[in-house]
Amino acid sequence: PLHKEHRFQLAMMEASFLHLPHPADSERIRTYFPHNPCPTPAYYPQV
Amino acid sequence: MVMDQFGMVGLLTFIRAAETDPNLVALAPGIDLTTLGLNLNSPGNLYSTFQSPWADAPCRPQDIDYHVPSEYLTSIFIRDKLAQIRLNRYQEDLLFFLFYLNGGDVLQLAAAAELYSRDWRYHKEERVWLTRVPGVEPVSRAAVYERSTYFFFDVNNWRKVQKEFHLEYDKLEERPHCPIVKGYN
Amino acid sequence: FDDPPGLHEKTEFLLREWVSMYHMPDAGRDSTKAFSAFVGQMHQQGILRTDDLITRFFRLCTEMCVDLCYQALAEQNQTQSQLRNQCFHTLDAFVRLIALLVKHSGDTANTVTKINLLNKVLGIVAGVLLQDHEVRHREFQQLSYHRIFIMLFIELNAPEHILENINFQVLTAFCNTFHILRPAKAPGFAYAWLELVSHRVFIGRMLAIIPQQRGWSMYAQLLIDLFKFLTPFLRNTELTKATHMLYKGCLRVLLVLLHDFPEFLCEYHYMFCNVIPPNCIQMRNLILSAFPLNMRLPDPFTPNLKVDMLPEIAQPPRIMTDFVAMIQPASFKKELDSYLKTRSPVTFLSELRSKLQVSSEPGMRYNIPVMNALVLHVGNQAIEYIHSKGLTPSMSTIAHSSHMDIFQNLAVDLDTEGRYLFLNAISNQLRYPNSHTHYFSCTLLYLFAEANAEAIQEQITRVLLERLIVNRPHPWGLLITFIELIKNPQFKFWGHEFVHCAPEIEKLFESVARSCM
Repeated sequence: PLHKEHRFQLAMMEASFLHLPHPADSERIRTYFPHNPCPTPAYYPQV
Repeated sequence: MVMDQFGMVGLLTFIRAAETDPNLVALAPGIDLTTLGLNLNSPGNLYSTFQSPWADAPCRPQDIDYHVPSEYLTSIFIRDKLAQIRLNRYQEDLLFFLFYLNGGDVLQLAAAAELYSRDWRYHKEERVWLTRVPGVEPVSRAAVYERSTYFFFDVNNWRKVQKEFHLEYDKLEERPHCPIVKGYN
Repeated sequence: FDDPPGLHEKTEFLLREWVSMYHMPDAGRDSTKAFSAFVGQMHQQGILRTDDLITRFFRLCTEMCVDLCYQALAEQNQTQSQLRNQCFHTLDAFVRLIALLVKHSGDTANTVTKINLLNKVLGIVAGVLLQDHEVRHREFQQLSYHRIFIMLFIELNAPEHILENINFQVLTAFCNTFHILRPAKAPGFAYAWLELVSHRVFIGRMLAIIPQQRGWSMYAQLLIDLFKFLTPFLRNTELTKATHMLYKGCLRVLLVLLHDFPEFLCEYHYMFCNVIPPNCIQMRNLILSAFPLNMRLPDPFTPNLKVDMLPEIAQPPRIMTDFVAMIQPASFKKELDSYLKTRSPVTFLSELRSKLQVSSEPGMRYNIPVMNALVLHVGNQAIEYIHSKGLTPSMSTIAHSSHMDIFQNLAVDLDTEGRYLFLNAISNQLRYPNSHTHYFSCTLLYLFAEANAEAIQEQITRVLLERLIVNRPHPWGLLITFIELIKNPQFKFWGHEFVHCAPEIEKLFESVARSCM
């Protein structure tokens, strides 16, 4: 069973899972063409 | 035989449990690592285009920042003078450029929507854009298909190419839905 | 505590001033013109008078930047782009200020002052983060800290002469900070942490650019921090979405390392396997599958492959861990070495099990690090001994030695859990062609052939099979060992009950055998 400390860690991780880092967090600010990832159809070119 | 979890019976029990419990699958039999969005056969290195541990694709070229001479960084001088992005003002060439260079981005959907409104259609199987050639009637037509000559956009040679084609209507994408994104420039 | 009166207002004033100056078109190349003017203002306000004031200034700035982000995050009717623009407007300016202060601290040639200041600032940001994490708990947001660290790292790795002189110390400072902020200490920052340590610029610097691989040990420590954090959740095999995401992210990073820096995984495999829980078979296989870039592995399915004729078999692998020092206590190590040398006293063997047992708690009975170290040390000594006789390891040369006494004794004397861990320790050395792979492959097959109980053979098979049935990759040494086991009639593999104990198991063996033959 998870120790108390690990249960706390899991709870904190689960909370931060709701706001994962975004690729734009590590990039220069792009005011003109901001990075806006979104799901696109699988038949579109992805890369 | 060893009857606890450390023998073959233990392994078998785990395999059987993993068949019905998806939580167990990740560790055994594990994940197909070729589906994680990394080109493991790449002759070059992967780290220089590694986008993020949560991304299914590598960086796009435009997302990789480099230290360039500060003279190149003109954004601060011109950004207030740049026009708003309005896709309906741009020629097809630029729309295709935006579509192909912004995979997995809202801009790709927006470019697709604009191409659709200009009567281009995306063929889901052939994965190519096509449109009717003006003035050319279909050679044959039925409820579910037609045969005619179309303009295809050849992305490898970056030009429109005329070709006769048997077109099944259900293979064409419907109008793309582009999420409204405020704050584009 | 006890900030001097008025310092908060002065700091706020200065920060606003700087942000405004940073964004002006006439800030100059890399904001240097603005910086020169700003430093004058800092002097005027007395901020640079004492070390204490400088520290408080940075702390207050950090807290203000973080508070600004929390306010922005609380605003509704804002797109993600607008949110980022708002937060980064201040954060990026703050980062530029830090970078400029570091670069211009002390004389050009004085690297100590610069690094001291950097360490101070990183420590302050880390301290603010940890306090924020403790106070806000589940409301903690990583955005501002993530941005500060990554942009500061990128700024301080710009191609400038001043920075190139202090690059290794800069990287060390960041690694120390990331170790302080490891997921076990700040689990709410875990995702951002992994994003930082797997950033392409960070990986490139740590593993590719620093000469003589001086960054490798620091990077290895960071990976160990990650594995240690994941361990309790992976041991339970119940992966929540959150844990699954982090685990998958970890696998992606390992894949990049396997592709680009396999030697790094080769050299640190021992420490990694020490902390990865035994049930994380695919992750462990990933690490054990690494082989040097210039090596060409012979196809393990080659008919009549003469493994002992491969030239690489004689070469020992580099292991960047002092595993010998992990055999504790020192008295046990002494007794062990004495037995290896003299093959006496016999009582050493009967007491061996008790040296490896640490508790009676299920799942925690054995000291796995000591077990792993014992196995590798004994094997290493065995190889040296065989080589000293002008021989090479084989089924005959490894037998009848103090080393094999120990291995056979452990195989017989340990309970099923201990034996499983012991066999895991051996199987962790089945990697690319080298002297360890060869020796331990022979050892495993020897233990199978000479087993006095079918349970030992069953558990050897179990340990090998579970490493083979997971998705790829599979280590080369694992494949050749298993192929030898099922192909060589000497081992009478197919006659055992456990091979036919269930239809799924039979099918598995047949399937593996088909691909082998």
